[in-house]
Order: sequence, then structure tokens, then C-alpha cells
Amino acid sequence: TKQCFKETFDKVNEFFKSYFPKVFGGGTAYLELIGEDLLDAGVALMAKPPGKKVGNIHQLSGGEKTLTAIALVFSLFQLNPAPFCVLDEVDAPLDDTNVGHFCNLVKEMSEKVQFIFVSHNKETIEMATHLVGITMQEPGVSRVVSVDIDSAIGMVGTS
Amino acid sequence: TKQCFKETFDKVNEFFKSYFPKVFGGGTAYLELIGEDLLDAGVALMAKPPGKKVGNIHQLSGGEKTLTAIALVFSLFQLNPAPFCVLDEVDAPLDDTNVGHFCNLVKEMSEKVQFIFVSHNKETIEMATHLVGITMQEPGVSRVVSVDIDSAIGMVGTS
Amino acid sequence: LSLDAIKLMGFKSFVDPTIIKFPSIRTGVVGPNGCGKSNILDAIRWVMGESSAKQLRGESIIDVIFNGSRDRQPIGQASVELIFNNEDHSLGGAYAKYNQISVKRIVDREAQSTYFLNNVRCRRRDITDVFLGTGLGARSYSMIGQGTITSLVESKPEELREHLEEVA
Amino acid sequence: LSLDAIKLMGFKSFVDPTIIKFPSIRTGVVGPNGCGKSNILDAIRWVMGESSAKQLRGESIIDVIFNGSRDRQPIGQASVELIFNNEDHSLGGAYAKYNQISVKRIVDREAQSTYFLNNVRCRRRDITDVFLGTGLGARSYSMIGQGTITSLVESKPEELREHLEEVA
Ligand SMILES: Nc1ncnc2c1ncn2[C@@H]1O[C@H](COP(=O)(O)OP(=O)(O)OP(=O)(O)O)[C@@H](O)[C@H]1O
Ligand SMILES: Nc1ncnc2c1ncn2[C@@H]1O[C@H](COP(=O)(O)OP(=O)(O)OP(=O)(O)O)[C@@H](O)[C@H]1O
Ligand SMILES: [Mg+2]
Ligand SMILES: [Mg+2]
Repeated sequence: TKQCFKETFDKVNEFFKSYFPKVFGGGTAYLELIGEDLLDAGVALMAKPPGKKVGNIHQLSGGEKTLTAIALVFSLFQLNPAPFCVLDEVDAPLDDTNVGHFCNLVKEMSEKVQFIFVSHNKETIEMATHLVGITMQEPGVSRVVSVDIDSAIGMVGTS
Repeated sequence: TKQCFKETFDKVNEFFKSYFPKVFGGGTAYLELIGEDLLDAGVALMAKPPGKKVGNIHQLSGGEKTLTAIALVFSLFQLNPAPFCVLDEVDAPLDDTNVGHFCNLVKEMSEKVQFIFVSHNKETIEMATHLVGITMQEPGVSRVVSVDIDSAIGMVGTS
Repeated sequence: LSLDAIKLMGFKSFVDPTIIKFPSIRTGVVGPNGCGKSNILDAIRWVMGESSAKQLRGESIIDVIFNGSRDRQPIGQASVELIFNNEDHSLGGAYAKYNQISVKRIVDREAQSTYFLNNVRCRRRDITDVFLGTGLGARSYSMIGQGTITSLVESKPEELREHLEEVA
Repeated sequence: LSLDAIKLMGFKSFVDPTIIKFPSIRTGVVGPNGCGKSNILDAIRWVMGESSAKQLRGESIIDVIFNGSRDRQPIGQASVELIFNNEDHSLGGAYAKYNQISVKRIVDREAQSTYFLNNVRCRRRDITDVFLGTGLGARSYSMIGQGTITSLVESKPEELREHLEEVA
């Protein structure tokens, strides 16, 4: 319904406007309705990292787009937490500092949402509360091995 | 010309067939002509990592596709080295062991081709013979700083 | 609602019956390139009703069935089961009273898919219905596949709208 | 043939005149997210004749001109110059005798692009001609942009053919 959508839009927008500067240590971002009719208006995303000027979203760097996307997904979770969230190597484009920010965001969000994440990054792996190791000891056949954090840090390298 | 294309195809295929198992420590790969007419036949890529069965190329993992692509590009270089090659964060999907393989491949290929690569990965950064540091001390304005390898390893984290 | 475990059998590289548990709030999945980590995410999407082979990195829907390896023959079917913890009874409707809810899908080489809710055969539609309003689904924004995160911020306005509608 | 240096002025985040040298066989470009590393690759593609704004992450071709920051105003034009080392005289044709070859492009806010070879004004076509057969070009397989490497192995057969033709 129109009412319901506008309400959802406004709430998510509020969360997103406050989440983004938190993720980036500054800057501004917001969602915008495109079109008159609330029944089919599109949603556009504006994002301006700290100190930069608003450009089009495609101009942002790989790491900036990744963090912006995380801010958006977590804003959706703030309104209506999905039961679980699966993240497959989303930290790949992030530099070390931003991996740290990402880990803090996930730790905080995991109070409401269960997380399952795939990563090759040591710091991300360290924030897991439980690890699942996958190996292909026998070629072409996956199996699970239990791992503790320390051997996993060693394991990300073996193939 | 038809003759020229077929010749190029065969030579690149020879290089690719031997490069791939070198990159993967085994397995097989080759290029295939699709279509009868040499003037417009397409080129398809088949790749089978060690111990696995040939599937379609899309089924390969992120890391496997990346290494396969590197093997293909370097096979093209073996035939006709481009003056320089720019790689922007191609190592992002690779685990530690494969980053090591990637670095060895680049070191070897850099005898024929000049490389410029962007990376957040410490091991990749360490194989550089020269480093260019980019910073945004003033918000929104990029500038170059000279860096030595040790401070770069520390620098990949600052933002 | 949370995910307790996934059981895979014959799904992509998980040829042997495998159970993976998710006992805590942050589970890290680790292993070398090509060992099968993203295949687990494909399995979750698939059992929740994903019908596009391309979304699962295949050319045909039967590409999810283990197709053999150096030492093993291809097999005839793939099966994935998701076991949900519903102790908070947040999943309403017909399944509200269950503490655990199981969702299962099997596919054979004739591309015949069979679905089960709590081991009772059902239609694909019944599974997608159960998850309406939970923010879960094969294409949910809460499952971010490898290399796809940036496309979220670059989506067309109608696509972003759809994600907001999922949350509404 | 190798690349000696790139000079940027007003190109994306490189508002101030900047020279980046590439003195050896393996140059690593490092820095935090968003500092401008990929912009350098965009600059190389752009000066070699890239005409699609989308390939440069823009909506219009003038999006490559520095559009301002917290403390600076937008400026009126972008300029990039590539300086090649041709001491091995591998670049043939009219430029074979030069030890150094410079390729430059300037664009203004009216989307007017001006090209220069060794500081003599020329057409875009002259620049692409100079590089024919070298394996270099705005869309060359030898320049792999961020997040695009896997698409190389997933390209359509006609696209892979084009790369082979570049090498032929
Ligand atoms: N139907 C199938 N039968 C057997 N093996 C399969 C099947 N489908 C995919 N595979 C194999 O699974 C492997 C890919 O697994 P996956 O994408 O999960 O790897 P990954 O652990 O995510 O690796 P990366 O870290 O590189 O992303 C491929 O080598 C592929 O050949
Ligand atoms: N015309 C322009 N004027 C000013 N700034 C611009 C312009 N175009 C792009 N930018 C800025 O350049 C930045 C992106 O730079 P770039 O993509 O090179 O980052 P990067 O160093 O590659 O980062 P990452 O490691 O995340 O990939 C963005 O913040 C963007 O706003
Ligand atoms: Mg993967
Ligand atoms: Mg970049």
C-alpha cells in the first residue's frame, strides 16, 4: 500500500542517513524517490564520502561502494531484521582500516541478525564466534572440518 | 586474414595449455573454435582445475576464474607482449597460496612486460620493484607520495 | 528465527552427505580457493526456490547435481535441507507452533524438483509463502553473493524499490 | 616500448598537476580506499581514446573533469599525458625515430576533446593508429580494471575472438 511503502521508505532513509556517516567517519548519504506515483516510484541512492562532492554513485571507488552497500543493507535490517545474513567475500575490496570498520558493524548488527560470512581475511575470520572449515582433501569433493581460529588463520593459505 | 588468425589461435592455445597447469599445479585447459568459418568463428575457453571434472566455466570459483584469466592474459603476452600491463586489484579473490602463485607469475612475466598493479595485499606489494603511494590528505584531492615497501605495508591500512 | 544447520547431499562439490551447523551469531566459513564455500550459499538460495540456473552459476538447473570428479562418478540427484530454529515463534502461519522447521529440495537428472516442509511433500510456492515477510528468499538482499555487493548500490531505481518492499 | 610516466591535471581527483613515474618493471600503486588509484587507470584508458563515459564510471564524458571537493571549486578542463619510452624503437611508423613519445588529451566542459602526439595537435584516430599492433588500447586485454578479471573468462566467444585478433 502507498502509506506503508512511504512509511518504510522514510524509516529506512532515517537509518541510512545516520548509518553512512558512522561507516565512513563522516560524509552524507540519503535515499530519494524517483517519480510522482508512490505505487511505482523508484528509489535512488545518493552518497558523498567525507570531504568529497556529490557525484554519481558509479564514480565511487570499489571500497566506497562496498561500504555504502553494507550501510544500506544494515539500514534495512534496522527496520526489519532478516533472520540470517550471508556475506560472501564482501570484504575483498576493503583496505585494512575499512575491514576493521566492517567487522565492528557486523559485531554490532549480529545482536539482531545471525551472520554467516565467507572470507580469506584474517581480521574478518577473527571476529567469528564459530568457524566452519571447508576442504577438498579428495580432489573435487568438498568436506567440512572443524577449525579453531588460530589454525584457520594458517589455513586460509593452504590449497 | 584466415591464415593469420588460425596461426595466432594455435600458438596462444599452446601457451595456454601449458600455462594453466603451471598456474594450478595440474589440471587442463584449452581454447576451442566455435563455428566453421575461420573469419568469424568465436573462441571458447575450457578449464578443468586439478582433480575436478570439466564443467562449464561459470561454475568455477572466484579464485579459480581469476587464475584462469591470468593464465589466458599471460598466454597472449607470450605470443605478443604488450608494452605494459595494468592490473587493478586482480588478487582480491585469491587465497594466500594463490597470491603467492600470482606473484611468481608476474615476476616471471615482467621480464617481457612492464607491470603496474594496484593492490591492498601485503605479499603483492612486496614483489613491487617500485612503489607509488596515493593519498588524500586534503579531502577529495589525490596526491602522490613516495613510499618504501615497509611503510607501504603499514600504509595500506590508513584512511 | 535463525538458521540451525544445512544438510547437503550430491549438491555441487558436496557429493557426500554433509551437515554444517550454525550454532552462534557469527559463523565464518573458511578454506582455499575452489574448495566449495560459495557452493554453500548457492545451496541456500536453491532450496529457498531459486529457479534461474544462471544465478547458481550453471547453464541448466541440473548443473547443481554433483557431476563427478577424478575418483567419483556423477550421481543422480542433489538434495539440500535447511533447518531453522523457530523457538521464538517468529515464523507465523501454519508453522508457528514448531520449534524447528525444515525446508528441503531434491532435484533429479530429469530436472524434476521436489520440495518438502518438515518432511511433508509440498509445492515450491509453499516454501516461498512460509518466508514471506521474513526478509528471506532466494533473491533477498540479506544474501550477498561473491562479487555482487557493489551492484547493490549501482542497482536501477526499480530494483532498489523492490528491496524496500521486501522490508515493508 | 614501455611507459615512463603519466601526467594528470584536473582529471577526477587529481586536480593539481601530478606526475607519476614508472621507472621499473613492477610498480605497485598503494593507498587507502577511495584515494584515487583506479582513477589513474581510468586516466590511461581515457587518453588512449576511451569514449564511453560508462567505461570510466561516469554518466557523461565530462565527468572526468575534477568536480570540486570540500575546499576546492570545480575546474574547467581535464588533461592527461602519457610518456612512452621508445628507445627500442619498437613503435614503428612515423614515430619510430623518437626515443620518447607523448600522447595527450584535454577535455573541457563543452565535452570538446583535443588530442596531441608529441605536443602536436592531432585527431583521436591518430592516437589509436599509433598503437595498432602493440596490444595497447583503451579496451586492451592488457589493462584489467577493478572487479573485471573474472569477466574475461566468462566472455562471449566473439569477445574472446577479438582479444586474439588484437594479438595477431
Ligand atoms: N555440479 C558440480 N559437481 C561437482 N563440482 C562442482 C559442481 N558445480 C561446481 N563444482 C565445483 O565447485 C568448485 C567451486 O566451488 P566454490 O565456488 O564454492 O569455491 P569457493 O570455495 O567459493 O572458492 P573461492 O574462494 O575461490 O571463491 C569449482 O571448482 C567447481 O568445479
Ligand atoms: N570528476 C571527479 N572529481 C573529483 N573527484 C572524483 C571525480 N571522479 C571520481 N572522483 C572521486 O575519486 C574517488 C575514487 O577514486 P578511485 O576509484 O581511484 O579509488 P581507489 O583508490 O581505487 O579506491 P579503492 O581501493 O576503494 O578501489 C571517489 O571518491 C570519487 O568521488
Ligand atoms: Mg567463492
Ligand atoms: Mg579502486
